[in-house]
Amino acid sequence: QSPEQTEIADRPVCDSLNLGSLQLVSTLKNPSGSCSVDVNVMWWDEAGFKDLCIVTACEYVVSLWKPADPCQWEKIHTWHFTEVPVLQIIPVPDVCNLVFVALGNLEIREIRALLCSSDDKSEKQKLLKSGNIKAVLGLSERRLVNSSRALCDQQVEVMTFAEDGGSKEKQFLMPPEETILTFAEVQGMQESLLGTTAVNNVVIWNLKTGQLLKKICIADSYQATVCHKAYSEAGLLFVILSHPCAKETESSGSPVFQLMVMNPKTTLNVGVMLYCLPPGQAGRFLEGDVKDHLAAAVLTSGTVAIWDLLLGHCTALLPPRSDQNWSFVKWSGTESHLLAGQKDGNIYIYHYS
Amino acid sequence: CSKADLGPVSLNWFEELSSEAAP
Repeated sequence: QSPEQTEIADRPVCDSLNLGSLQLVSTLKNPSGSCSVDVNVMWWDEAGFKDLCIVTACEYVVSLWKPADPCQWEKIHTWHFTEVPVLQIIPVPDVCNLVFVALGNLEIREIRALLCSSDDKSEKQKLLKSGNIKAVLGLSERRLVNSSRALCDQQVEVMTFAEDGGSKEKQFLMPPEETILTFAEVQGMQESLLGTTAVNNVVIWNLKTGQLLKKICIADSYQATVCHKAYSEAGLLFVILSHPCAKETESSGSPVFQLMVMNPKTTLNVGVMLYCLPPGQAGRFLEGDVKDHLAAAVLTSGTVAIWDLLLGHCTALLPPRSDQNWSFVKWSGTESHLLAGQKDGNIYIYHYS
Repeated sequence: CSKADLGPVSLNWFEELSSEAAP
């Protein structure tokens, strides 16, 4: 694959120092052409060699790709599903040789662990949870949190996993009254967990005791907020939110991500910074990923936009490739690689610098 | 905005909220 340079066009807002660039380094071609839904990276140990592998998810197939020759990827395992389609891959930090996926149509109906038998290396899957699942997140220390609804009751459950993908331990967290939309870990605080809710509250739990510590109302913010990252500094809680329902304003353009700061003690909070699209770019947040100080989003226009959260502005744009809109983006675990996928199942790996 | 707009801050907010919250 010949490297290709994709740089931001000549736009006033980004016409400054510190422009980012994206260089295509590798492609994963999907011969089946079935609809692609997600991608992620994970560690996989095959015959004693631990590699950072790529997991791709199409509607009814999940595949694991191992690095082969330079810039080439070899498919080594495939799991098939017949009844319920795959919705997303659930990355769980610190886990090797275990893939977690959420299956369902519009909402999650099942969470499954995918693994290989240690005897004959054949692909296996284990059903971990079924029901009306609203939100799920992989946590550090081999844990996975999910919220589900049965009749009027909401259940928030943390599962801890054994090596074979089985659920070793279950713990319940005190649920808020309103439906949880997303979860987020607080960096460096393994015992704390955040959730965003359907009525725009941010809730904080103690994962060790299951206590619901605080409910913080961010009602002045936009609806359907997703929390991508959270960290605590100087007694304050900083969160990076995305706003799928945000509308363009004359003063600041189209906001895609927002940095908010909240005082967990008083629940007072305020927006610190809006990360907007450069002038001339249209579209709202569709899907995205935040890692360290980099945020990437697929916009409704089909373009991928990247922000440096420290610089505070958009640093790169990746327009639709071969007339096909982008469907999803993920940062890889190392060296600022961006995985961008299209509906036809092809995944493109870019190096961001 | 200034930090003062957010009210009194505690570096041990997590421990303090855990001791105040319902078990």
